[in-house]
Amino acid sequence: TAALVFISIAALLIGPL
Amino acid sequence: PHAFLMAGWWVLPALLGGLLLPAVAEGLPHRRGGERQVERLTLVLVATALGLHAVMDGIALALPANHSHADAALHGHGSHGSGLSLALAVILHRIPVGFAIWWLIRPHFSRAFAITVIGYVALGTVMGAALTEPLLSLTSSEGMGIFQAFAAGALVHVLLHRPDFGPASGQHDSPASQPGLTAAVDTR
Repeated sequence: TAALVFISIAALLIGPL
Repeated sequence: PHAFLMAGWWVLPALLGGLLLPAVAEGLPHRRGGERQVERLTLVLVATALGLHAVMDGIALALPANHSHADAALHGHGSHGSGLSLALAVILHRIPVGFAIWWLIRPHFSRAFAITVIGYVALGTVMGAALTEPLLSLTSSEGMGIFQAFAAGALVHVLLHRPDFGPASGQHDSPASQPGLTAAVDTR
C-alpha cells in the first residue's frame, strides 16, 4: 500500500514538474 | 446504477442537483454581481470534492493489500488481479489530475497555493490509505450513493457544457468573463 501511495503521489507530480 | 442500489430513488434529486448547481452558479455573478462570493463558494466546493476524491483514491490504493475480498481475487480466484487493476487505474488517472490542478489553478493563484493544493491531495490520499478500514463502511453507505449521484450529475453538466453555445453563454459577453474557478470546476 505504501508503495502504491508513493507511486500515485509521484504520478500527481508529473504535471507540475 | 450502483448509486441507485446504495441509496434508492434519492439519487434522482441528487443527480438533478449536481446537474443544475453548476449552471446556477455560473449565472449568479451576472445577476447579482456577487462574483467574489461565488468564487469563494466554488473554492470550498472544489476543495471538498478534491479532498473526498483524494481520500477515495487512497482507499482504492489500499484495497489490494487490506481487503480480504480483493485479496482473494488477487490470488487466483475470480477476476484476476482486480484490486491491482483498480490501483493501476488510480495511479494512471493521477497524471491528468496533476496537470489539471497545475493548468487550472496555477494561472489564477500563486505557485505556493498550487503547490499547497497538490500537497492537500497527496495528504488526502495518504489519509484514505491509512484509514481504509473505518472509511470503507462509509463508502458503501446511502450518503455515498447520493454523493455519487450528485457527482455524476455535475459530470453530465461538464459533458454538455459548451462555453460558446451553452444556455449560460447568453448571459455574459465571452467565455473569458467567467471567473477562473468556475471554469476550473466545469473542466473537472
